[in-house]
Amino acid sequence: MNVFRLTGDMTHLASILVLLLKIYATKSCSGISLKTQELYALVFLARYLNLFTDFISVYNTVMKLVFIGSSLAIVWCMRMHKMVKRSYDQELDTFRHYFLIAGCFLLALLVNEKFMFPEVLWAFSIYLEAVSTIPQLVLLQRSGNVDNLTGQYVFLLGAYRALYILNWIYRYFTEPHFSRWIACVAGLVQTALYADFFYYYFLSWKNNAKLQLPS
Amino acid sequence: KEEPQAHDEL
Repeated sequence: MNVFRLTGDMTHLASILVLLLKIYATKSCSGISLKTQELYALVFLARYLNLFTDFISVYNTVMKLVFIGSSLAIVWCMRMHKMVKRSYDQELDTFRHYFLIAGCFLLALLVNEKFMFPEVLWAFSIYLEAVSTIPQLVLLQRSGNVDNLTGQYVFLLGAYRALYILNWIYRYFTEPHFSRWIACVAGLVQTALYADFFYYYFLSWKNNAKLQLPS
Repeated sequence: KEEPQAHDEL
């Protein structure tokens, strides 16, 4: 464990807490893409299958349970909770994320560390996470004004993978046989997708203005 | 191919 990875995990946890806070405090999920939440739940379920087979550390197990639990709770909330689901921007959240799932699964069948079921699923979860934020970014562009908590949620979600890239660079130089090129390339793509969001987020912070994404 | 490393990251 290094400071980049720990900070990255904490940033990821913070993004989930901010999202839970927004949904719980405002009883609204306006500006949040249900499709991105569903993709993330799928990412965690596909990636953490080894939850009960390979024990790595208490921290690792606890965080996996938190990520799986929170992502399923958010999807449930946005689908079932009568107050919350009323504020869901259904007509704006129309990105066909099933294509993302199919594409990532095909890619995982072709490009993986070892052609075994757990490895293919792991690669699938890595590729899917890289593109899972697309419905959310599309929704933000369509909905124009972004409320603070939603903006902070998306910012933290993007920042965590940028910190993971620093972690992979650090591990590459400090661990002899470290090679995570699948996660690293996917992580670079994932972070690059946030580039223009980071730019407008920085502008809104610098000018102390409302976050506006050009539609 | 060497055994894939255990995925110790989240």
